[in-house]
Amino acid sequence: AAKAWRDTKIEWRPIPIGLGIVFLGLVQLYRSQRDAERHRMEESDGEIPPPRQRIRPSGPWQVQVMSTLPLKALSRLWGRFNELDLPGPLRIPGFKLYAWIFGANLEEMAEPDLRTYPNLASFFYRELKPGARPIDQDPNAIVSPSDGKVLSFGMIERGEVEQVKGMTYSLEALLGGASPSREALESHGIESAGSEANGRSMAMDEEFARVNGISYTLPHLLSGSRDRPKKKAAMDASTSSQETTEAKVKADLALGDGHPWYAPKTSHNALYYCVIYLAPGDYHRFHSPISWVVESRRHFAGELYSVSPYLQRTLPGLFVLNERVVLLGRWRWGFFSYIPVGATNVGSVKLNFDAELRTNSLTTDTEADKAAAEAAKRGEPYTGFAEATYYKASHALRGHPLQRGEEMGGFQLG
Amino acid sequence: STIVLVFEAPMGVRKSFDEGWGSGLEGGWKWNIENGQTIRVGQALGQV
Repeated sequence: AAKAWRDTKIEWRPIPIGLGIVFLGLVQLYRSQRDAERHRMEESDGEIPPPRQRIRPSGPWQVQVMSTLPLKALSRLWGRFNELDLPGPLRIPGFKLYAWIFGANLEEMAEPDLRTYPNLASFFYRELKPGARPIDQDPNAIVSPSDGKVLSFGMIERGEVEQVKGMTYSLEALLGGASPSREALESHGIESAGSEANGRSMAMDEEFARVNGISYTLPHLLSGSRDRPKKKAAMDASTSSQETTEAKVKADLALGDGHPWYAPKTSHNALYYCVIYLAPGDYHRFHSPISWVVESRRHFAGELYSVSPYLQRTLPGLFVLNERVVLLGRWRWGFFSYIPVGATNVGSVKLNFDAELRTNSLTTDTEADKAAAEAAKRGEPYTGFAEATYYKASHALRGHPLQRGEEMGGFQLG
Repeated sequence: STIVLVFEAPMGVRKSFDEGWGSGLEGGWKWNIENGQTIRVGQALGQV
């Protein structure tokens, strides 16, 4: 060994870039996990709250392996990695390569100069040229909220939504059950959807917030800031714009055969569903499919499995496991819900009208863990979501109004 | 990423005998899409 050590020629070679990235990624993962643990310790005064009981999904070995990975930590790491600014000379070839691999159309981007996108995250969240996506003019149509591929659609029977190829899950598991807040409203003779909005009062708003421990109202929602009164000019502009939107939504909802927008449910109505998959090369902002009023949103801080068509076929109940934002509201014909589901590479769901929402966040996960622990102490089941209401966004409509085709938010990397 | 829509819409009413029973429902929700179809923002998924 001594002879070999003396006589062997040492030759230095650079580490391959891929191996280097993997190594740096593992170091960063270790650091983020360590920070997460420290954060939990600080939040709980030294006592680590028990993590939420993770549901181990059934499925083939690929799913079993995936279920052992820290998917949310990987997703956050992926997000941070993609926020690193690229050197100027690499931007054009880098983004062109990405577009070629994933089939992104560079011709329709609002900002065609690729050098202006500092990193992949900003390129991924690109805007389109005005008029690049014409909205169907039929007032009775529901339009596609995003670019993508239709994975499944149909009528909901026996309260079950079909995933793909016959996999089903219950609607209650997807949207969450009736919350105490909704029950409280209904106990006061106020229905949550399809009812006359003007009958609800400010006092009921306050009661709503008090009754439900996990719900809260968003008083300055439209300005996107808690210190709205300090920004009077912005507030006035926002209020005016809001009034215009309300008027347009009211006009849209009243179109057609004279039925009021709050028409009661009838036995002739049914529930329908549609699942749209956005591929990595697609435009990742999403829009309102109809004119409607969003009453509340529920944030389920679940896991972040991939939502590729393969996994949707393979992993039963995928949407029930993944982190998702459920927007509940009403449209001309009654109930309407809109559910952006996160995935490993795109864990962050952004809503333009909800500055409070934080998805794929360590803080949110810790809060969910604490809520689960507190529910367990009380001997109650953990509902699995945090709910916010938009009732104060518009006193007339009792929710946040959205017009057909209006940009609502999007999916961001990590 | 994925978007799931769940919504209430009219099923429509069955046509009367004179109009031809068995010819489906009238005035209800109708889909304009197919499974696996590529769609774009603003394209109609269906209509009432």
